[in-house]
Amino acid sequence: SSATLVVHSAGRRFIVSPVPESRLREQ
Amino acid sequence: AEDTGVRVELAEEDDGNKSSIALRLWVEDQKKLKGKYKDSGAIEFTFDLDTEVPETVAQEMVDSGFFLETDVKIVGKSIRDRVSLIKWRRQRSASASNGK
Repeated sequence: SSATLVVHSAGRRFIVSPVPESRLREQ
Repeated sequence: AEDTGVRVELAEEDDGNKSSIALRLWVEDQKKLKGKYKDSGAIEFTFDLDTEVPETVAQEMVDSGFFLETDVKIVGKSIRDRVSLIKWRRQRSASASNGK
């Protein structure tokens, strides 16, 4: 899977990855 | 909890002991938010139940470009609601154990 790491200047790490289709609500 | 359009879930099973837990957040219904987040993914991060404040994490997400400043409150509230639930569950299981 394609995950992206974003590190905030305060040090917190955010890992961003695609939301599984099954978890998305019908719009 | 109120439906904020932002979903926050545990990213790992809660062992009930660690103060630092992994959470995953994503936009479930962007109509409830002021910004447009069509292409955003799920954001995973760790949160310390004892020392951290949900609104601070929300601000860091804004700083990092995940959300617009205009939605910082709704993101903070979404995290706060989930954190409250996790703490409540922990307290409940702790009192259940003590009652035995």
